[in-house]
Amino acid sequence: MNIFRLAGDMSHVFSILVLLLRLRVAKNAQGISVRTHELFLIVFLTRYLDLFTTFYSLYNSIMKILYIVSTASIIYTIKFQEPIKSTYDKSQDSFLYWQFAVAPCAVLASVTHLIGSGISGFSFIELLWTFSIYLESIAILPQLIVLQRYREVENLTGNYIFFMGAYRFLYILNWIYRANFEAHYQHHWVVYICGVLQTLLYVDFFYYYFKSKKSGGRFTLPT
Amino acid sequence: AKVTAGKDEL
Repeated sequence: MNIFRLAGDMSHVFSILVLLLRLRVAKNAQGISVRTHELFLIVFLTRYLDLFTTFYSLYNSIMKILYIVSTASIIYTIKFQEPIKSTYDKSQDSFLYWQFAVAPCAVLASVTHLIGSGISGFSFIELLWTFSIYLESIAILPQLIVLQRYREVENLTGNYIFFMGAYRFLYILNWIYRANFEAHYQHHWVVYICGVLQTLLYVDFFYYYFKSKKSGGRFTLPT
Repeated sequence: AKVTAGKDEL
């Protein structure tokens, strides 16, 4: 564990808390994409199967369970809890995630896992782990699309996405740190490439976020 | 033991 990873994980937890708070305080789901969180739930459920096979640390296990439970709670709140449920606009959150996210990532993961380990080294848990890495890299897309449609970004919504992006950025620093200071450390290029791609998706958002913070004005996205 | 990037992370 290093400071970048811990800060990254905390930023992720904070982002989830901000979103849950935002849903409860504002009592609406305007500008929030439930599809992004459904994708994250798939990511966590497929990646954290190692909860049953490998024990890393108590911290690691607790955080995994926390991510699964809190993400499920976000989805439940938006889809089933009134009055929030009736404010959720399905027609604005229409990213075709099976066709454009889940299926392509499943194909890509199958191909790269088979190339990497061959038929003899095939492992279903490993395949799902690789799939989750690919899927996480684009899971924020539905949220960014919804944001673009609403254009005016509500304060807490902006903060929740900011901390989500900060989490990914801090993970890049964490890998640089680990590569330099950890013995027995092995690179994993799929993890790195997906991590960088995921961070790049936030760049545009960061630009307008900081611009609005600097001017102290309202946060709106350009058309 | 060797540790691979991503494997022991969240």
